[in-house]
Amino acid sequence: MRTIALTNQKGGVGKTTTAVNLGASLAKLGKRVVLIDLDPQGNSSSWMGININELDKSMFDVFHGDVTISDILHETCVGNMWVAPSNVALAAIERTLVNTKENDSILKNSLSPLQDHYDYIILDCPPSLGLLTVNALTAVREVFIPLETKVLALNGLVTLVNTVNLVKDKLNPALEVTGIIACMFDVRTTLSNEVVKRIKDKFHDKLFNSVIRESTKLAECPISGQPITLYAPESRGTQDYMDLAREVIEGEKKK
Amino acid sequence: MRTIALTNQKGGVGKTTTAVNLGASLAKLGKRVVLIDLDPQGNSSSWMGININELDKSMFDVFHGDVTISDILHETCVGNMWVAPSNVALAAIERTLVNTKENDSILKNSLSPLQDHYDYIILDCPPSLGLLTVNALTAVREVFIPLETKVLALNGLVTLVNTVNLVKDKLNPALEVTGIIACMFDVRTTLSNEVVKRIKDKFHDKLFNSVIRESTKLAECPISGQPITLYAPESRGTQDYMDLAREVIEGEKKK
Ligand SMILES: Nc1ncnc2c1ncn2[C@@H]1O[C@H](COP(=O)(O)OP(=O)(O)OP(=O)(O)O)[C@@H](O)[C@H]1O
Ligand SMILES: Nc1ncnc2c1ncn2[C@@H]1O[C@H](COP(=O)(O)OP(=O)(O)OP(=O)(O)O)[C@@H](O)[C@H]1O
Ligand SMILES: [Mg+2]
Ligand SMILES: [Mg+2]
Repeated sequence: MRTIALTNQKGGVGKTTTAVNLGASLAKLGKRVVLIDLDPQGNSSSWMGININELDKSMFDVFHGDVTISDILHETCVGNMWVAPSNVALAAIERTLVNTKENDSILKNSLSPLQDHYDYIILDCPPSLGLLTVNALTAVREVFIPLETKVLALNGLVTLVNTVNLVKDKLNPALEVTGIIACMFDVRTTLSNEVVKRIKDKFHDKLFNSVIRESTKLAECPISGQPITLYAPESRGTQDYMDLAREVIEGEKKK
Repeated sequence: MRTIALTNQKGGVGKTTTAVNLGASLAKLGKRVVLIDLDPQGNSSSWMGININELDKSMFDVFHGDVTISDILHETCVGNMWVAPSNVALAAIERTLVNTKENDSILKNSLSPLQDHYDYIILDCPPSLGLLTVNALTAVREVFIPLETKVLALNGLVTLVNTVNLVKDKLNPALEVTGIIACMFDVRTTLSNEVVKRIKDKFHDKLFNSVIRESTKLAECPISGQPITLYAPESRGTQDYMDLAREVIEGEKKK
């Protein structure tokens, strides 16, 4: 079972869009996928049609040890893909767990029962490096970093890689950045190309070849309740995420 | 003195780009502007050329009552515009101030000494609704909401407006959403137009007429150390932010 945190403290870079659409593409290729929403804004939960204002139990309750992840899994319109949803209650975690001993490993412990039942566990992280993201980094073996192909992308990358290394040292020796995903690639300007080139220079062995291009369909589908693979199966958005999914699956040989 | 929080919990919608470029445009039109960076990622501080890894004193120290905002103001390449910078130390605020009595009003108190010295205080908020944003909302009279003209924009708007109303009720009766700014407007697709139309239907009296269009120059200038008004004075980015600044100044008559 591969456990992957989709992490980038910069806002709006494509974490949620990748969580949902890479997840759905992996499921379409036959993998059993659990998407864990770790953002109190619940974007990936709402995207998949879950009413986050009427959640009986959510990731908040998992963090408090009241339920397991299996207890809160929702089926989705995608065969082989389930969602463990979140809502604003999760924001309180940063405060309520501050004084709990071993508060970084709570999520790690809740992932182990899933071991033999699923192929991919994907964690959609919020735009910050707080307790929720640290829990994600402590719980998984792999980090994928979605990046918007704009100049600010690289500044944040250094801070993020430092945080990953810190968690690796202190809490989770198995942790690796195993992928960087160029998102929202603007085919009309040279800027995107230059940014990808600079990421390649610095992180060539990590950057996926599949680039996710800007596409109106990808911007539209979050309120459709469907991932791009169902909303617009012939679109460039589906092409790009399916290409990425195949590349991710190829990486299984090294694990 | 107008005090304005640039707030939206959604990531990457243009809060920082607006803080820097609206601030610089107001300064170009003769206003004395203080830009307060409230994001531990320090994007607006770095943008204006401040080395956030070597900050002697920052907003963190203001929150701890060790210095005043005046003590930490940096001059910038823009006449009439100063920056009160932040860096990652600020992230600790969410935890260290949790148990402090009246921890929502710390920023409000630190703004009052600035009253007669400046025309505009602009607060660049992080992508969350935590203690830093609540402090911003408690400290100011006005909220401007930058929105990316994509479908997800409207979902988050409801949550944000609810939070503003909550702060207004409990902590700051003078607080008003006085502006919504359509950012990153994509002129090539109909999607942006439809989103603006829907915002207009719901919030017609708040939406600024000036729309900020997508522009490569705006995406490039964050690492130049300059706002768009200096980096590319003839560009559409400068046009749009100068138009917005004039519209904002017109709003002074109602204050
Ligand atoms: N390839 C793309 N083409 C067009 N629009 C996109 C693309 N990828 C993402 N978007 C849109 O850009 C916005 C930001 O994307 P998304 O929400 O996935 O980022 P995020 O990193 O999860 O943001 P946050 O930090 O707020 O969690 C959304 O409106 C999304 O629909
Ligand atoms: N009008 C525009 N045209 C092109 N690029 C833009 C425009 N406005 C913002 N950007 C770019 O989009 C990205 C997100 O913008 P910005 O950092 O201002 O958003 P933010 O709301 O402050 O994000 P965060 O939530 O992470 O603080 C940045 O790379 C920025 O340079
Ligand atoms: Mg997200
Ligand atoms: Mg910002």
